[in-house]
Amino acid sequence: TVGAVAFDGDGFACCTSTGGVTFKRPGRVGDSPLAGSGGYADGGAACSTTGHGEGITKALLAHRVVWGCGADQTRASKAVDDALDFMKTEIGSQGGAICLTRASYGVGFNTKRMPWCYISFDTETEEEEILVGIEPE
Amino acid sequence: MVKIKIICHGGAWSIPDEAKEKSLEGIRNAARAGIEVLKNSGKSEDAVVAAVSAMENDPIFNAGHGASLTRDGTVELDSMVMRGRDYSIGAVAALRNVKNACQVAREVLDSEHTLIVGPGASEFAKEKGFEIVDDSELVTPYEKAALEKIRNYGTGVESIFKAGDAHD
Repeated sequence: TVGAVAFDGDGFACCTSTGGVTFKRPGRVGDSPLAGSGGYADGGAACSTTGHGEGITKALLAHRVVWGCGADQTRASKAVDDALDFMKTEIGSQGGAICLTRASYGVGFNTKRMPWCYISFDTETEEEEILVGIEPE
Repeated sequence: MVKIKIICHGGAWSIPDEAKEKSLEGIRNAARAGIEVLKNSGKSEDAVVAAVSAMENDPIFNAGHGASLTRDGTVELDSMVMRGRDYSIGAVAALRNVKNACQVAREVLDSEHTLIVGPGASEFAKEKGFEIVDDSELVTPYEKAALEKIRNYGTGVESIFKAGDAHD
């Protein structure tokens, strides 16, 4: 599964895409195309998820992250961690998520690895920030 | 000060060491593709599709070219796009024979639907002018080997047990 979340200065969007799991039954669909599970976006935040499809759907993981951001724009990272903890303890599923608010970003996963990359760009100063990771720390 | 931004992920799983560098290279390329759309005053829903398309076209990731295979050895793709401004959604599921499922999902976002699945999704893609491709263009040797490994897993365990030198 792959995903992206963007903020264009005015609004958010998310996108998630996957081939599913190897040896899946034809017709088996996980979380990725389901709004609220594989991805969710509203006026204040957006999220894309990855991991155990059935578990993410039960946890409504993407909506849980966006809802967890609430009005506090600095909560993206906490919202991701809280949602993944819920899915792990309540449903026993693992995965990862990325999130953006106007003021912060969130990256979290409780699997071995997840490649992620964050780029922000200040349209006035033209300053660019790039962060990349794949290991848990 | 207006900050435009994008964040991408390449899937959370037990990524083996030998796939690490290519994964990092691919995720950087994807985020770069997305931020360039935003820098050119593009909308966030088009920036995320540009980033995800880059990863769908990169065989290191489990989407598009390089997607996991069904037990029949076929490729069925799932994707969604959501725009926060107006809660618009576009999604496809179990889509066959199209390279970039996220681009088809983006077309659904502009339609009166939110989710189209299976043969209907392929038909919709065809109507929107997407090229219909053969599974062979999406299947990689890595995923073929992964499928075979699982298919033969049962046999492997059986033969080990039969050889009498294993325990539960």
